[in-house]
Amino acid sequence: ERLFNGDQVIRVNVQSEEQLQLLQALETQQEWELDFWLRPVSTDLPVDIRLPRSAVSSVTELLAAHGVPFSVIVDDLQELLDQEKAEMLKNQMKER
Amino acid sequence: SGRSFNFGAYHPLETIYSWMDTLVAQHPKLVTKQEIGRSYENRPMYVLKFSTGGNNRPAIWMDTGIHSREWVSQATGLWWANKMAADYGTDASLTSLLDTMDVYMLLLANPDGYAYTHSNDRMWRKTRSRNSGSVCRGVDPNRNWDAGFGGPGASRNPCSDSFHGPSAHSEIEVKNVVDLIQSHGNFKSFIAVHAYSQLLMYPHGYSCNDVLHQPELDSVGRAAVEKLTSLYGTRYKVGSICNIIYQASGGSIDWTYDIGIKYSFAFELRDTGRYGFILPANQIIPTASETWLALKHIMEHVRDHPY
Repeated sequence: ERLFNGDQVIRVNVQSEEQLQLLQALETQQEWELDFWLRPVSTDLPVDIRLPRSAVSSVTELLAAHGVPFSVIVDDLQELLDQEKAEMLKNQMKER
Repeated sequence: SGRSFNFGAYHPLETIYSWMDTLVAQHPKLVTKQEIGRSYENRPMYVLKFSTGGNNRPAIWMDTGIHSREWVSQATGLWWANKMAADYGTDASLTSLLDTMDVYMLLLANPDGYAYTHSNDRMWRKTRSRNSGSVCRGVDPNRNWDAGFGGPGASRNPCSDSFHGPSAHSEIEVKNVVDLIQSHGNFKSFIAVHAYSQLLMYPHGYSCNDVLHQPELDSVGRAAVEKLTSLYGTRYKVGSICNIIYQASGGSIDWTYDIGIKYSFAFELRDTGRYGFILPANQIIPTASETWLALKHIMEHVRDHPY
């Protein structure tokens, strides 16, 4: 079963066409295996990206270097998944 | 069995399929379960048909969870199905709706993907079909419909989460729905349910030009969302897919609209902006309850505006 330890989800609020193009370039590259939950299409809309743990520092440094503002909305995805799994187990037991 | 079902929880595929049998058993004169085909990995695909009789009545379609990781969609569909069955005979408006129209609900539109999110990869979105010449599996089933297929907003890369697939309707899960819609021939509304970012959308996704019925669809959508918001204040945006989210070709509601199903809508349910596809289970029932109000508004409009 795939684990997401240390994966983060960030929200980027794009402010210019240049920043948008930077994110669009990130979207097409495969190396970091970024998972775009909301794709970069317009400066009016936020962009949400799940960053695999191995890519967190590279991506956040890249964004910071280009002055692209972002915030972390999920700090550790696996923690959320563990909570979800525990809740599912609890619910299953309750049902029976 | 006498055991109560917990609608405020996420469930594996087998539990959902078994619950469908319970619903049918509880409402045998209203609900039937029909197999519309099999998935790539040979799982049955079931629709719940709500019908009070008549032959090939005008019908409303809804499907939940074509993107498997969007778990609140499938969970919401279960609650809606139960609500529809429970309120028939007591809610006058719903009763008149079901006395004139049939409703079809496909609660697990991507069963292989859903099972995979429970067993292997919670973030899986696509189908599980093999792609020749690639190690990556799966096609985005909402880029696989014959509506601007292969155009902007879909990827030709099998490793991408928005891979459109080798050809339109190549995915058996899509083809099963296409065949049912075409053979039925009397669907008046098609509602696809996704989750993330709180939107109510209408066609098109493959083009950013307004469709012929844009003013009516926009007005119905806005009135529906007003009712949704009245419950908990949840804010939704309304508009065409292309204009309020992004250009995306090969989507289901574009195909249905283009074959003449005017009232084609897609929901993006609640996520609160903090949890993505891991929406806490205690938000399932609030999400289902608020969106039921919007869904009901759309269904009533369809009933009252025959075409």
